[in-house]
Amino acid sequence: KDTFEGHQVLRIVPKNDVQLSLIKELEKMIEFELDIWMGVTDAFSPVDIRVPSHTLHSFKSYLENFNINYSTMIENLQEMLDREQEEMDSAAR
Amino acid sequence: VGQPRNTDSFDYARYHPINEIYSFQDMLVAENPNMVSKLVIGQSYEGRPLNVLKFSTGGTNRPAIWIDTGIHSREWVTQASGIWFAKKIVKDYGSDPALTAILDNMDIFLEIVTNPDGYYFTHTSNRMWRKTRKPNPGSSCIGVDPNRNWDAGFGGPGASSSPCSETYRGPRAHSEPEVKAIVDFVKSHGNIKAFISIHSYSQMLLYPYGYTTTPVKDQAELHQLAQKAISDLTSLYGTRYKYGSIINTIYQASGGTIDWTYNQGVKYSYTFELRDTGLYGFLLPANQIIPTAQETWLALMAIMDHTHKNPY
Repeated sequence: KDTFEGHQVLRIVPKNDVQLSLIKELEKMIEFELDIWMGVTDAFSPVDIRVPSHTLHSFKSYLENFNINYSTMIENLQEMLDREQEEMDSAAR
Repeated sequence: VGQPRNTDSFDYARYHPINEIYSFQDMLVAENPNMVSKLVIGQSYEGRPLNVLKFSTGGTNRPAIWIDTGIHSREWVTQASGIWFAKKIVKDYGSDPALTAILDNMDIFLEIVTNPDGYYFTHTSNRMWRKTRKPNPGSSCIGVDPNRNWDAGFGGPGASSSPCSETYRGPRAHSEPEVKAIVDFVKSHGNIKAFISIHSYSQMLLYPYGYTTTPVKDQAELHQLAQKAISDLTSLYGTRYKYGSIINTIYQASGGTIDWTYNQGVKYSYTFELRDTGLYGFLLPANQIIPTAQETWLALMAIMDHTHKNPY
């Protein structure tokens, strides 16, 4: 079973068209192994991206280099998945 | 142990594995033999049945409304909402005048698990799986995005040609059996008047097109109806939605489901993106299932009612 220990989901809100195009470029940058949960639409609309733990540091540095603000929507994805599974199991019982 | 004996004791406020959804469908058919039947419109790549519930009060090849949920397997709130809609239809027929009028004149088709292989995979191996499960020759990456696999601007911008991408369009239009089954069904039925494809999560109601900026010829009517549907949806819990054409509201996406259905002549073609609390993404807690389904139902009713009252 695939696990997602340490994966984070970051929420990025582009504040102008420059940031918008920088974030659009991210979708093509395979080295970060990003999983786009909610894609780029327009400035001020959130973009949610799952980032694996092993690229998290470099990805955050990339955002910070371009002064792109982000918040952490999900701190540790696996913890949430474990909670979801526990909830399903206990409801089934 | 723990298995519901009927659809009244089914737990609508939790997520269910695929075998429980199959059992739910069979129970609903058994309990409502005069209204609900199960059609198997094809098989998934891994051989699972593509079940469609047909809600009908009689007639032959009546004008019909299609609803599908779960084409992107990880969007669990959509399959869970589909289950709730199925029960809601049988519960409200005969007591809700609008739904009763619709079902007295039209059929409703509901495909709850549109991508069964993907859904099974999300429960057993990878909760984050979105695509189908067919291998791609020459690549180690599996699956196709079934919402980029339709013959509407197929291969254009807004879909990927790389099998490893989450938006991989597939080798050719309708290459995925899960997509082809719906294509064949819509064509052979020939009397589908509304087609609603349900996704999550960014709180939007969208109409065609996604592959071109050219507006559809019914844009004014579709926009007005979207406004009414969202106003009804918002009235329940205050959930705010955006609405508009796919390309203007989100981004360019080619090979999309409702672009194809619209081009086939299904005027009322819409796609939903359900509730987003801003905290969980695809992991929407199970206690959000019923509120999500309830508010979405109001919008669905607006679209179905308009379709019924505006025959074409």
